[in-house]
Amino acid sequence: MRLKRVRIFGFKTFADRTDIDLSGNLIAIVGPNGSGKSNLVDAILWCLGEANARQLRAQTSQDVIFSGSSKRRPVGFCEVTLLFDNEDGALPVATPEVAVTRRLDRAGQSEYLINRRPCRLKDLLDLFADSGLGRAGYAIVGQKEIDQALAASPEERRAWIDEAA
Amino acid sequence: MRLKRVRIFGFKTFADRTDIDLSGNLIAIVGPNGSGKSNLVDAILWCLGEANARQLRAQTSQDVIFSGSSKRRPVGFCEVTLLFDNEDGALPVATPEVAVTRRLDRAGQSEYLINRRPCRLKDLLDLFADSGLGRAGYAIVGQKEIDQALAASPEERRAWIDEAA
Amino acid sequence: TQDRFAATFERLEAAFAETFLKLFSGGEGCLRLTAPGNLLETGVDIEVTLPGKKRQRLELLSGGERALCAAAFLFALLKVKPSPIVVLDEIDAPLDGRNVERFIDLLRELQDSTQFILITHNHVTILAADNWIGVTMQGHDGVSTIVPVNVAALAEASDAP
Amino acid sequence: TQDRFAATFERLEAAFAETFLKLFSGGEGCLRLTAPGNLLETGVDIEVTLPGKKRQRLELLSGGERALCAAAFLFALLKVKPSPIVVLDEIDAPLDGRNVERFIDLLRELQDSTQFILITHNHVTILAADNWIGVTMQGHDGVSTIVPVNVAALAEASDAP
Ligand SMILES: Nc1ncnc2c1ncn2[C@@H]1O[C@H](COP(=O)(O)OP(=O)(O)OP(=O)(O)O)[C@@H](O)[C@H]1O
Ligand SMILES: Nc1ncnc2c1ncn2[C@@H]1O[C@H](COP(=O)(O)OP(=O)(O)OP(=O)(O)O)[C@@H](O)[C@H]1O
Ligand SMILES: [Mg+2]
Ligand SMILES: [Mg+2]
Repeated sequence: MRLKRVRIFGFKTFADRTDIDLSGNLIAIVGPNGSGKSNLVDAILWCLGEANARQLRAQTSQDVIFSGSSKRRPVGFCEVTLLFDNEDGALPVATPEVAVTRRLDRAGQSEYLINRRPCRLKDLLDLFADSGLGRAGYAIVGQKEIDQALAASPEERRAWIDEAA
Repeated sequence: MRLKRVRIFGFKTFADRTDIDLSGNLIAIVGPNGSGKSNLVDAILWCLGEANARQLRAQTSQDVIFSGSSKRRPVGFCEVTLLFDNEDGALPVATPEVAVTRRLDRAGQSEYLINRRPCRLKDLLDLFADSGLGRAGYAIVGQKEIDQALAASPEERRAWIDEAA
Repeated sequence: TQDRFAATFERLEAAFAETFLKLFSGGEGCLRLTAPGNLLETGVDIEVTLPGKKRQRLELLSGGERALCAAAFLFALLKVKPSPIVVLDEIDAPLDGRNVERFIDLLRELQDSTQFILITHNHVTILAADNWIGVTMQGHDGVSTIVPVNVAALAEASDAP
Repeated sequence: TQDRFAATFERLEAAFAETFLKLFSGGEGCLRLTAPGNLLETGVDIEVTLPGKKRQRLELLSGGERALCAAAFLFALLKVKPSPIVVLDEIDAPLDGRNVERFIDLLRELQDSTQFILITHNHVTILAADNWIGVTMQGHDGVSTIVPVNVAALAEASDAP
C-alpha cells in the first residue's frame, strides 16, 4: 500500500483545487516558511479522521477552511481526498485503488467517503486500524513533535508499544 | 562593554582548562551535535548568577560539574571566568577590564569573585543590573527558547517590558 | 494481551538497540520496563550511553542528540510494526551534517517497505530524495501553489524554491 | 513607574512595527495592552498580519513564521534597551534561506552597539560572522575542545567542523 495522490480544495492555505502526485519512496517537500508544507501534513491527518482541532493547530473544526487572504475571499467548504494504491490488498477493500475523502462546510456538516460512497468515521478508522496509520499512529510526526517521544512519560511511551503490538 | 574572553574549567563537558577568545562583534559558534556549544552558553548564564538548575538543564546545582566520561574521571570542582572589556566604564568598577568568576565544588561550596576578590551574589547581580544582562534578561536566548516570546502569556511578556523600562 | 505486550516489548528492545547503534555509530540505547512485574500497567524508560560518554539522564542530552535518540525510537517502532506510509515534518532540523547522513542511511534501509514523505529545509536530505514537491505562494496572496523543484539548482544553493 | 512603563511600551510598539516590517518585508506587527486602563497589571498581546495574508491568531503561524515574529519582538526590545552582549542559540534553525538573510541584515544594523554570540548550523549565518569558534570533541572522550574553524572549507560544505 502507498499514497499515490492527495487532492485538496479549500483546506487551510490550499484555496485552489490542488492535485499532488506522490510517486516515489523518498519524497522531499520543500518551500519557503509559511507556504503551506505543514498544512499539507495537517490535510493528510485530517482526512484520516483526526478529530482534535489542537492537533491541527486550530481552535474550532471550521478553522481548517480557507479563511481568506489579502486578495482572496474565504471559501465555504473544504475537501481532502487521499488516493491509495491497494494493489497488495492491504486495505480491506476490493479495489486496486482506494480513495478516502473528508468534507466539511462552514455550517459544520462533515462527511466521510470511501471510493466516493458516504461512510461513517468508524468505517474509515477500521479501514486503517491495522496499517500503523491509526489514530495513535507513530507514523505521522508533526513539526517539533519528534522531541515528544523523549519528553513523554514512561506510561505514554507504552501506548505506542500497545499500538505496535 | 563587551565580552573579551571566557575561561572554563570543569563545567559540564569542559573538563580541561579552556580559554576562549571572543573578539569581533558577530561571533559564530559551530560544531557537531553534543560537542558542547550550548554548554558554553550555560557557562555564561551560570557565571552571571543563574540560580535555577532547570535553566541549565540540570537537576541539582552539582550537575554542572564534569561528571566523567568513558575515558575521563569526574572532576572535583568547576570554575568559569568572564572577562569584560570595560573601557567605556559601563560597569561600575574602576578598572578597564572586569573579571567575574564563579566557582563550585562537590560539597556545594559556591564562591563569586569580581576581579579576583570574593564577593556576594548580590554584588555580582548589582554589577549587571542596568546592562540588560540581568536575571530576567532577554539578552541570552537558549536553544528552542525563541518560541517562548510568542508562547508566553500577555502578563509574562510584560515582565520583559518592565526589564527594559 | 499481556503476552502480546511482552513479545512486542522484547522485539522493540532489540530493534532500539540496533537503530541506536546505527544512528550514533556507537554507544548503547536500552529500553527498560518501569514495573516489569505488572505488564498491564508498566511504563517504558529510555536509557542511553552516548559514544565516549557515561550513561546520562535524557535531560542532559543536547538538542541534536535528543532528536537523534527520538528518531532511533521511532525507527525501532517502524521495524517492529512497519507502516506503509510515514510523514516526517522537519525532523532533521536540529541535526548536524554527519548525523543527517546517518539518518538518511537508516531511511534508505526501510525505503523498500515504507513510503517516506519528508518536509525539510536541509539540502542533504533534499538531494537524497527520489521525488520533490515544491510548495510556495506564487501569487503572494496567502494561497499555496505546487511548483516543480529544480534539483540541480538546489545542489548549488542550500535552500528550497 | 506607571509613566515609565507607558513610555517604554510606546517606544516598544514603534520598534516592533519597524523590526517586523524589516524581517517580513511587508505585513504589520502590532503590540496591544490587554488592560490599557490599568498600567500596573496589564499584559501585552502580539497581533500580526503577514504579507499577503489576513490578520491571524499566533497559533496558526508556521514554525518559521513564529521564529521570525519572536525575533522581531526580541530585536524591538534590544532597540528600546540595547544590551552590550546578546547570545542566541540556534534561533535561525527554523528559517528558510531568504528569512535567514533578513535576520542577518537586522543583526548587522545592531552590530555597532551590540556584540552577538550566535550558535548556528546554518552556513549563511556562519559566513556572515567576523569571528568563528569551533567546539568539538577531538578525543571522542566526552570532553569539549576548542578548534580553529576553516571558513573557506565551510563555504563549500554546509556544516561545521
Ligand atoms: N484556515 C486558514 N485559512 C488561511 N490561512 C491559513 C489557515 N490556516 C492556516 N493558515 C496559514 O497557513 C500558514 C502556515 O502554513 P504552514 O504551517 O503550512 O507553513 P510551512 O510551509 O510549514 O512553513 P515553515 O517552513 O515555517 O514550517 C500561516 O501563515 C497561516 O496563517
Ligand atoms: N556535568 C556534565 N558532565 C559531563 N557531561 C555533561 C555534563 N552536563 C552535560 N553533559 C553532556 O553535554 C552534552 C550536551 O552538550 P551541548 O548541549 O552543549 O551540545 P551542543 O553542542 O549544543 O549540541 P547540539 O548542536 O545538538 O545542540 C551531552 O551529551 C551531555 O551528556
Ligand atoms: Mg512547517
Ligand atoms: Mg545545543
